[in-house]
Amino acid sequence: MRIVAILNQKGGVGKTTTAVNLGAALALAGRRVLLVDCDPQANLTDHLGLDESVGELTVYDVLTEGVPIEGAVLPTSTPGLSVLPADGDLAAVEQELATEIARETRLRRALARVPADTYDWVLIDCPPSLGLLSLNAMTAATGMIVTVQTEYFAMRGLSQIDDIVRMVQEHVNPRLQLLGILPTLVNPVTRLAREVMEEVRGHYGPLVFDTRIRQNIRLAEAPGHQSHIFDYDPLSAGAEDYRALAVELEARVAAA
Amino acid sequence: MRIVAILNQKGGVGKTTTAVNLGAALALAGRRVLLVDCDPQANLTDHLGLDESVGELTVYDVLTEGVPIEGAVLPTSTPGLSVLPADGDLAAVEQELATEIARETRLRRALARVPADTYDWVLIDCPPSLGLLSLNAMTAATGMIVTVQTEYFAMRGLSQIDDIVRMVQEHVNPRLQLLGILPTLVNPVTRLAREVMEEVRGHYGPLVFDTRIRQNIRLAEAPGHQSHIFDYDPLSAGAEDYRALAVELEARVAAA
Ligand SMILES: Nc1ncnc2c1ncn2[C@@H]1O[C@H](COP(=O)(O)OP(=O)(O)OP(=O)(O)O)[C@@H](O)[C@H]1O
Ligand SMILES: Nc1ncnc2c1ncn2[C@@H]1O[C@H](COP(=O)(O)OP(=O)(O)OP(=O)(O)O)[C@@H](O)[C@H]1O
Ligand SMILES: [Mg+2]
Ligand SMILES: [Mg+2]
Repeated sequence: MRIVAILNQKGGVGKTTTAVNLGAALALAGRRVLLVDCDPQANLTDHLGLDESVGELTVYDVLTEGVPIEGAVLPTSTPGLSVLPADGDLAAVEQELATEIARETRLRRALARVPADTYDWVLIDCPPSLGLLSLNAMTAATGMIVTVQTEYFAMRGLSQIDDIVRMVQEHVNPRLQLLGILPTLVNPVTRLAREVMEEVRGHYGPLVFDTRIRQNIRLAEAPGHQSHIFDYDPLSAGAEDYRALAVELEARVAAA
Repeated sequence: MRIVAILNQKGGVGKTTTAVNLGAALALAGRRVLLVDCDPQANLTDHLGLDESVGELTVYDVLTEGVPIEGAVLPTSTPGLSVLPADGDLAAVEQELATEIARETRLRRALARVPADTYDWVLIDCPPSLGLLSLNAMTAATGMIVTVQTEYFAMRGLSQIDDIVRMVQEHVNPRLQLLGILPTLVNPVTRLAREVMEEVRGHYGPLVFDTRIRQNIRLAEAPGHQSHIFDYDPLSAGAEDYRALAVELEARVAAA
């Protein structure tokens, strides 16, 4: 079971879009995938039209009450693709766990109780902050993918991520591995995108995925239809890019 | 002194870009403007190239130690445009003030101690969350502008904002007024943008600004040059839109 946190504290850089569509690509390739929505804004849950079917139990109950993950997981219309949903309650997690013991290992312990061969991939969608929820994701994860919109601010946030990864590796999760940097919302023709790509590659070299997720309006339209890109427009550039990413990711972990 | 919080808990919807460029437009029109960076990621401070000149004192010290705002304010190269900067320390504010009294009125009290005719406008850049920092901004503010990227998720977040504005008005700040909804990152030719605009207008009617901030790569390039749009490319569509917004905003508050 590979557990991957999708991270960047900068807002709006394609974390949720990546979690949903990379997850769907892996599921359509025959893998069993669990998407964990770790954002109180619950965009992932909403993206797949599950906000209405969210019952009593969400990832909030898993983190605060130790409810087993299986009790809260929802299926999607795609075989092999399941969601551990979020809702607004999750906003309270930081305060509620502020004085608790082992606040950062709750997600890890919950995932550890899931039978080992239930899922091939667990993808965790993180909020735009480096708080307790992102920390739980990084503590639980075997690997992480950092999405970087090829513009100024998203690139600037990378050094802060380096620091926090090192801290997590030293103190709570030595097996956490940076699987790759994923360029997102790439407009291939602009000088800005090229300059940011050069700077990111200069710093991270081979860690940068060859796959770049190009700007493609279909990816922005899909959530309005409660769908991932493969249900909404399987011939789009967005579908092509996320399919390629799934292939590259599996090759990368197989080689590791 | 008009105090305006620039808000939306959704990430990457043009809050910082609006705070900087609306502020610059007002300053270039002769107003005295203070930009308050309320985001631990300090994008606003960075946008104007001030991250290096940030001294010992930032908005963090104002909020936690009661340091006077004047002690931390930095000038910019634009006359009439000043910045109360942030740095990474601000990330700790939520925990540090977790058990303190009057945690949400700290920014308001700090601004109340600034001599009444020091600034014409105070614009507060908020982080992508509805936590203690955004709450301080909404408690201190006389008005708020909600930036809405004309795509699915930013629009979905609006109902949550309605609730929290009502709560702030009822409990801590009856004078808080929604000044307007600002469509941002608008690609005028896409159906998605049109559909989101229709839905937002259907809900908010005349509250939606006539000015729309169009997608314009110059706005994304400007921070790489440590500049606002009027220094970077004053003839661009981005400059045109933010200039128009400043005019519309002043007309709106004059009429109120
Ligand atoms: N490659 C793309 N092409 C076009 N639009 C995209 C692409 N990727 C994401 N989007 C759109 O851009 C916006 C931001 O993306 P998304 O919500 O996935 O980012 P995020 O990092 O999860 O944001 P947050 O930090 O708020 O959680 C959304 O409206 C989404 O639909
Ligand atoms: N109208 C525009 N045209 C082109 N690019 C833009 C426009 N407005 C903002 N951008 C770019 O889009 C990205 C997101 O904008 P910005 O950082 O201002 O949003 P934000 O809401 O402050 O994000 P966060 O929630 O992370 O604080 C930035 O890279 C910015 O330079
Ligand atoms: Mg997201
Ligand atoms: Mg910002």
